[in-house]
Amino acid sequence: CTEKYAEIYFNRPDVQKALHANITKIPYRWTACSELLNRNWNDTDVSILPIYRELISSGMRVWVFSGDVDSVVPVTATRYSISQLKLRTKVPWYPWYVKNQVGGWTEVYEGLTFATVRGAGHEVPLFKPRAALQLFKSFLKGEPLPKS
Amino acid sequence: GGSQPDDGAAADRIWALPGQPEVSFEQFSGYVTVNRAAGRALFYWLTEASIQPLSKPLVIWLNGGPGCSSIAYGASEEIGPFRINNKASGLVPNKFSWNSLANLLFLETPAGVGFSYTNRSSDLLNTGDRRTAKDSLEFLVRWLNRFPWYKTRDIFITGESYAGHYVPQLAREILAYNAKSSHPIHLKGIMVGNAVTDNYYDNLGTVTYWWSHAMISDKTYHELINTCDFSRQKESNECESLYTYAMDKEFGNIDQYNIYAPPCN
Repeated sequence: CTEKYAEIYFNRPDVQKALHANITKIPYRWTACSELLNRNWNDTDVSILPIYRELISSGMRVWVFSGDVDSVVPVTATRYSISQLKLRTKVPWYPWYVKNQVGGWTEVYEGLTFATVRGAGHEVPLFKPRAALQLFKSFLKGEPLPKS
Repeated sequence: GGSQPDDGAAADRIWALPGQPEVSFEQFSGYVTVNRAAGRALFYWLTEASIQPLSKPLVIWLNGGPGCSSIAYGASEEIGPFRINNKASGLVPNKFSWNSLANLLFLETPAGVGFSYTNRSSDLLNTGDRRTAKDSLEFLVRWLNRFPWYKTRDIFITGESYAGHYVPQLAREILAYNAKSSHPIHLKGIMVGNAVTDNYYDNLGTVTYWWSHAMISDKTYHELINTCDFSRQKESNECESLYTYAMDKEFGNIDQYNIYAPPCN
């Protein structure tokens, strides 16, 4: 329910003033998601996989994670997509740990690291903040997720 | 008194947000003009790292939708240093904030999201991936001019959901920019979560997830698989009816974004 609090807080004039926001007096309220934009989105790539191939070949660090109780863009969807990249495995599938519990499972491919986050919904850091922070830490370091 | 879109960093400093607890890090927010002719300006909120910000990378967070705000979700619900209390009267600390490890730049993109705006109203009716990537690159180039001490820092881009489009697309724009520029942007990596990636495999994987997690019946699963063309942008009426049936009659009253959590009523 937290986006409801955001809808109130970010429409407060004193909050907008502190943020230097809405200085031009936008003719609509601040909202978490713009339905107008969403309904009129008329340029979308059918697949991002070609871009992944470009980024991987450039040597960029690429990590993909998935909260495994999201049914909107679920883990199965992500796995089907990644498998199309046909990447070689560097570190085979294993459970990763955070604070002595399984945080999820992961596999390190040549050029891409994939990790699931156990029990997390669509907004992974909202539902599993500790696990998400561990994921972020490993990503920044460019190291595989902890095995214990 | 509020900064103008192209003021310097000092004008963007946030002294304190209403109801904010005392913190040790600096914050900045404001507008960066990305298209002068159309009057398009993107809004950002930078929360610097809580420990040794000068030695930490810059991480840009984008939310998806399309059309959703990284300040609403990334900053206020997920990785930012504050949570809004349930009266919306103030902020409480998030002890798992990612700004313990990095400087976090929440970007509202494209124009029309959150506080980001355009003076050309048609921009709101014909937007999409391409303009979002180009405007976001323009934002980053200009933002780094406003905050030049970040120019030499490692940069990462992260996000979730439809940002599965924005994040790789912006990374690709940066690679193209770097190929032509004598001052390349130090982009080191990207990370995306529950990311929209490929129409066909996303849709096939979603329906398969529903079935394998016992959210839909065998009958509905087989009908969806046999009826829908998952590679299409717009599905047939017959397929749409099956989706509606699955969601209305079989899912029940759940939070589709977290199937085992109580729904927000």
